[in-house]
Amino acid sequence: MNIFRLAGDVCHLVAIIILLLKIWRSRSCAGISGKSQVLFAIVFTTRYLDLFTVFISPYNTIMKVVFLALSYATVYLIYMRFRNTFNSENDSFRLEFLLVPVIGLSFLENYAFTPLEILWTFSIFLESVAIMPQLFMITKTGEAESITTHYLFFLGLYRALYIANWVWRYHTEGFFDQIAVVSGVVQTIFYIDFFYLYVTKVLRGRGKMTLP
Amino acid sequence: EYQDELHDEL
Repeated sequence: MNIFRLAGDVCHLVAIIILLLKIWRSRSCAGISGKSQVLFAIVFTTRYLDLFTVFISPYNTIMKVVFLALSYATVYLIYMRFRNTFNSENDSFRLEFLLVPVIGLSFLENYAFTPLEILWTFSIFLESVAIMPQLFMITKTGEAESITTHYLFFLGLYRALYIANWVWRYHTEGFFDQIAVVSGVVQTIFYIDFFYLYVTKVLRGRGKMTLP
Repeated sequence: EYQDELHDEL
């Protein structure tokens, strides 16, 4: 464990909690892509199956359980509790465009051809594109509430900190997880454009982020 | 080499 990874995990947790609180407090999931949240729930489910096979540390186990619980709670709020506020017509990203290539790639490129490893690889590849329905939705409607942009900012920060963590681990431990690093870098690139808009529009004070 | 596919990151 190093400071970048810990900070990255904390940002990830903060992002998820921001989203959950936004939905809970406003009693609305307007502007949130339910599809992205379903993808994140699938990501955590397929990645954390090793909860049943290996024990790494109390921190590792607790965080995994928390991420799983919060991601399912988010999906529940969007599709069950507050489904009448969900803009399904704007959440129109075609998931098969992500799922088919990701499933194919995880069978082709993995560390071992075993069910758990293929599912782990699938989760890594899927996480790298899971935010796309949300970004697509913002592009389609042309705006995002500032709370939604804070969520995206913390999610992007988590990814950037994980890259710092890998640089650190490479130099201190010689650790290099090729699949995670390549997908992680791809994933972080998706946030760069958004970071620019966040800093120039949201932080310079306006309630909503509107696209130029 | 990769060690027994132990994924210690979240």
